[in-house]
Parts: sequence; structure tokens; C-alpha cells
Amino acid sequence: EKSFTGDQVVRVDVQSEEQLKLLQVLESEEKWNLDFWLHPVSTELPVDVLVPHTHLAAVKEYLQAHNIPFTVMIDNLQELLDQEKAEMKENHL
Amino acid sequence: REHSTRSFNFGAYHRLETIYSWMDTFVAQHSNLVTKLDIGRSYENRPMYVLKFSTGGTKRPAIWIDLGIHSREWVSQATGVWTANKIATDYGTDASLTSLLNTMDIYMLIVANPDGYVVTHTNNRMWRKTRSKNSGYACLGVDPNRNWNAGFGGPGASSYPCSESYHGPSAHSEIEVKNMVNLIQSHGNFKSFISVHSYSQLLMYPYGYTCRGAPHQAELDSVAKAAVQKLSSLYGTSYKVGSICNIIYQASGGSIDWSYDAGIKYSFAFELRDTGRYGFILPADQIIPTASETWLALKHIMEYVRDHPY
Repeated sequence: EKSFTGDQVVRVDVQSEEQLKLLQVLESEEKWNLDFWLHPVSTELPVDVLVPHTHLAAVKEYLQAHNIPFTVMIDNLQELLDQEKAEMKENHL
Repeated sequence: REHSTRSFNFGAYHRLETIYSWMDTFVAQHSNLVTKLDIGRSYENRPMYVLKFSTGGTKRPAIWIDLGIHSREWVSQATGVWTANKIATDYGTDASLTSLLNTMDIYMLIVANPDGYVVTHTNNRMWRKTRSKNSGYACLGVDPNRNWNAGFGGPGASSYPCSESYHGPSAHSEIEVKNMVNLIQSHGNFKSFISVHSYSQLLMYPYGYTCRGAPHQAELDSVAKAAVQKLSSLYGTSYKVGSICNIIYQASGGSIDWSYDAGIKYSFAFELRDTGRYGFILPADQIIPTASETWLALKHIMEYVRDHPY
């Protein structure tokens, strides 16, 4: 089973076209294995991205370096998944 | 095993075999209305089942509903199970639904990506794509909602096989997509095509592959707005309405663009309630509220289609 321990989902409220472009660059960075749940397409819409824990520091650094504000939407994805799994087990019983 | 649909827990997430086993019980309990069609096999050789709701006739005007083409969007498949049951139990008591089923058929594909769905239960809860092999790459899968023959390979789809939105080597390369296309083309009388996804609460209409308006944009917009008004009346859930390109992002190769260009005017895509701090891990206690509010919008669209033949 794939573990998502420490992986976070980060929400970015894009404020300018420049920030949008920087996020699009981030999206094309294949080496970081980012999973965009909401893509950077408009300043009207938030961007949600699942960041593996191995690249968390680098991604946050990138956002901070470009003054792109973000919040952590899911702090530890695996915790949510564990809760879901426990609930499913209970339902099966 | 769920021995009867009465004891089935609609407020829980279930594995593929449980859903498939429930389908058999469900069909047996509503044999006057529901049949199960085997429309082909997935890449990993799993059957793909469509529930057909019909009161008779041949190739009546029909409504297509598929759910869960992106496997991790679990509330979609769960909503499909609840909705199928709702249709069967309300038939004969709800006058409007009964009149609809007396003139039209409904086809529902509850698990449009069975291989992906199994992976989300066994290996990777966040899996979105199909499971086909990509020659020369270790990464598996194609985004089945970038694989339809509608602006295929255009903006908003990736040519990189490891991307979550990889469009695949060619249009309809994914057997799951091809199975759907074959059924819809061979039937030839679908009047509405509805794809159900979940994340961020949207009701969309074509186009996604281009930002130009669809010829019927005004009508589709007004139908969608009225549908969303009904949806919101239950719990106040807020939805956005618009074309895919305008309210979410440009995305080529999407299912409802294909259906619309194939002449199925009433083509819509839902993004159900699955946002905030849960992402795709929407708690199971929100399945029934989500399905219940979605039903109001679905029913509005289906009634509109019934009342506006073309």
C-alpha cells in the first residue's frame, strides 16, 4: 500500500497573473511528483495541490520565495486515510 | 455479502465486489424495471456493468449517467449506488419519475473505472487514472477524462504518461472509454449525457477543449442554474455553474464534449460536494446528504430532457 504519511494538501489563493504563471511552472516540474487537485488556471479559483512529504520543504520554499500565500488544507493525508480505513472496517463488521 | 438491498448500507463506502454483488440483488428485487448490461471488460479484465432502467420499448430516448471515471472520487460511486436505489424505489410512487420512465430509459454506469477503483481500495487511495501500461514508462494509466475524441491532445491534457492528466496514446485508447463509446453509438438515441465527478461543487456543460461557447450555451446554462437551485434548497450547498473552460479550466478530451459533439445536446458534468479539509476523503456520513441533494439536480435535468424532446 502506498503511504501518504506526512504528505500535505496545500491550498493557494492566487492573487495575480504572475503568481499564476509561477504555479504553472511548478505544475510542469515533473521531479516533485505534485498532484494538482485544482490546477492553476485563474486568479478567481484556488489551487489545491498534494505535495509528497519528501518535497514539502522545497515546494514551500518556492512559494515563500515568490511571496505566494498558501495554507495547509490537509496536514497529514495518511491520518485522514487511516480514519477512513477504520470507519470502513467498522462498517464491514 | 449484502443479502438484500434493504440491509445494504448506502451511507458507507464499499469495495467493487460489494457493489457488484449489490447490483445482482438490486436487479433481482426490481426485475420489472432494472436489468444489468455487461458492456465489456476493463484493461485488467474486470466487467463493466450498466444498470438499465426501462419500462419497455426498444431504444427509447435515453439518459446516460456515468460515475467514478476518476476512481479516487469515492463519493461519486457511492452516490451512484444510492441514486440507482432511489430511482427504483420511487418508480411507481413519484409521479414525475414514473412518467419519465414511461417514456425514457436511464442507463447508469456506477463504476466507470473499475481497475482504478480497486487500486484505491488496495494500493493507492489517491489513484485517479486507468491502469493501462505506457510503453517505455514505469508509470501506469491514462486520465480517462482526457481520452475522448473531443479536441483530443489539445490544451489542458498532458502528453507525459506520468502526469495525472495524461491523455493517452490516441482517442479512445482506453478500453473503459471505448466500451462507453460503443454502447452509446450503437444505441443511437441518447438525449442526455451526465458524467458525475466529485471535487469543488460545480455543474458544468461543454466546452472544455475550447473556451468558445457551445451553440446551446444559453439553454444549458439556464437548465444547470435551475438544477443547482434545487440542489442548494436541501442543505444550502453552494455550486458554481458554467462551461468547463470558463469555470474550472481548459481540458481537452473530456466525455461531455464528446457526447455534445456527437449530438447529445443535454450534456452535463457534476463535481459533487467533496472539498474543504477532506479532499477526496469525504467522510462516509456525508454520502447520503450528498446523494440526496444531487438527486434534486439530476431529477430536474432529467425532467427537462423529458419535456424538451428534440
